[in-house]
Amino acid sequence: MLELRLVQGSLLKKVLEAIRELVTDANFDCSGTGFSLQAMDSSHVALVALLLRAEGFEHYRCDRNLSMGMNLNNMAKMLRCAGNDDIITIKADDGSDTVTFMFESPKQDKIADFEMKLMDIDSEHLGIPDSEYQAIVRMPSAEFMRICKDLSSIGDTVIISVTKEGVKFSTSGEIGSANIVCRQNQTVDKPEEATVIEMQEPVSLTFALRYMNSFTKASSLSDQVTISLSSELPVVVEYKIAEMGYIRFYLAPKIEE
Amino acid sequence: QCIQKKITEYFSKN
Repeated sequence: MLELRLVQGSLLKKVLEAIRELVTDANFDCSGTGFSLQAMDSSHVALVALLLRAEGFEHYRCDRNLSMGMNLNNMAKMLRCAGNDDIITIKADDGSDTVTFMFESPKQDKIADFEMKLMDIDSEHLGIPDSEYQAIVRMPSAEFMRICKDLSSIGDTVIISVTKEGVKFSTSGEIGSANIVCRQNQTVDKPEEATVIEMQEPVSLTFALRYMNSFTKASSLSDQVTISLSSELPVVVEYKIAEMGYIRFYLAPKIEE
Repeated sequence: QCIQKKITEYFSKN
């Protein structure tokens, strides 16, 4: 028996919108720790890891570890039927091949049940080691989204370089080239507008903008994004989900042949 | 010319 009640149901709606472009089918894993997902895109270039901790739910019952295979487009179709202020409850019985999403309006005057068929998904689960990164950039998520969008109208790849001067996003294409430098800025009144750069050593890596743009669909979950870079590792683009957990996107770099 | 690496080249199966 599984029963997870999320008062801020809009968070789940936003999570789905953030990942459904990248991943079509995925297993949602439910355990005592929380509700989680790990999935790769079809080319195995990017990986998404989601965690919604048990403590973040108003009610969290998970009698035994359960893995539920869902088609994310179908799940998004159902969650779009929930109001932004609705409370969402996810329910499943042990051994059942369906999951139920229950939507309650804030005034409790409307209650809806949507039952969705589960699917068997053969997914690879990768071990992600804890790593030290050469540079960690924290910046406003809206700014990062704007940069990725702007650069993708010029080129297909972005070179992200961190030096003591700041973080530079560069691209080039048939029509020309572009460089955007963001400097550290902690003097702003609002912490969500800060740009903070922690650099152990300079690093420069190249990534496909198509994936970066897809990651920025998570921007509505968090005012800030954290970009962790090391020359020997995939970049981590992390959006914290208030009080509950995170959504992390890993993207393998492009390497000179 | 750049080649696109895969995630599975960095992280191994659990």
